[in-house]
Amino acid sequence: FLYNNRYAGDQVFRIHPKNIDEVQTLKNILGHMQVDFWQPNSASLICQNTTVDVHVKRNDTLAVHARLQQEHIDYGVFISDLQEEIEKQTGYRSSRKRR
Amino acid sequence: SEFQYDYEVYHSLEEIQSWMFEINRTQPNLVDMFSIGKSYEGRPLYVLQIGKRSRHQKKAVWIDCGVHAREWIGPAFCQWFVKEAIGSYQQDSVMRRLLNQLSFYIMPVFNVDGYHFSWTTDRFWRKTRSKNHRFHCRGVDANRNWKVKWCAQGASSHPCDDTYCGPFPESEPEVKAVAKFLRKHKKRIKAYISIHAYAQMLLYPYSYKYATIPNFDCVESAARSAVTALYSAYGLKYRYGPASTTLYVSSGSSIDWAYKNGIPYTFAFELRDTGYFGFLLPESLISPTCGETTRAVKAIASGVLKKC
Repeated sequence: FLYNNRYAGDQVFRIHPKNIDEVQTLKNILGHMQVDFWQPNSASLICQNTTVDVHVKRNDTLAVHARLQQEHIDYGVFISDLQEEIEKQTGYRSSRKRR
Repeated sequence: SEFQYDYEVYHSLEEIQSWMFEINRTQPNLVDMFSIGKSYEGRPLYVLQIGKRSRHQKKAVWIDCGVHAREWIGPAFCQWFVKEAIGSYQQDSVMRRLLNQLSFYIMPVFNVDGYHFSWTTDRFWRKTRSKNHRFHCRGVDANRNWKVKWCAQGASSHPCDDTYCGPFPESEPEVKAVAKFLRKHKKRIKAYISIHAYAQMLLYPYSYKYATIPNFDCVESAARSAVTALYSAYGLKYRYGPASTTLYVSSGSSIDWAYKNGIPYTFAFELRDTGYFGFLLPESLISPTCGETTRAVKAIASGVLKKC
């Protein structure tokens, strides 16, 4: 496995906070976890009516799903297994090189 | 040779540096290669100068890629642009005019340590790799470390954050080296372009405040031409405008610093996509992404040669 399989089960969430309350709640939820912000680059830059993409470690994915559902915040999972995506990209590269 | 180089795959730092040496060796009429300093971990910071040699001082355009390590499409674009510039010099009259009248300074990998780390250890690493004396967290955001409204809104003073501004402005040797080079050549450099991902946007100053830049009309017009040229390739619509209002407020950015230091056209591209793949943009999209971006950069460079 690439990168020692460190991303197995990690997910990328896309979240849509619709108002100030949801922005604040989201900052609270994500601020207490070791999430990797993809867009925007940090919790402080989250605004209403913009999309938030975060990479969540496998141990935290269930908790994030639960909290977002509990708070009725609109979200989806963009990448369901990050390791799989990384392997796919590199597998494709290897096959091209062989060819 | 460079003709067998595969521009449609992502390359490691070692491969990119070998490619730079090869391009420099095989294209002596159009290419010059030099180092502007060393990274925190001691790697050379290479720049390619592309353009027809001239006795008089030509206007210049600076392009940097790979400021943020995980944005792999950036270095892929810089390599693509060099290939296009050299390869189309004979056939494309626009490119020929650009290379005859301008010098392009191209830095394919700005954050060399971070890029290497993203290949070997952490695919999603963003910052440089400098050590902090008080915290175990490493690295500084190389796009928050410039001496312009340093470490204010949109930057973090905490070393463990991804937007950490560093202990002081230009604390990172990579930023310091580029700033020194740009300061030295600022009379000639008319455009500064920094390549990032992802959001599909073309941004210009200011990043740190909502005010309008003095030469807004010229810059806005150049941005409009660039996104129109980009659209003409594959029909992709880029948003464009001041970084503060189009993306978000951030301080200590390179475009604000370059603008403040007298470079009239400064832009940051946020390349594909809008999040479907995010930083894992498939290699099959390198060609369309770089092709359309090349058109946009050519439009900006053409704008530099016009009076506004």
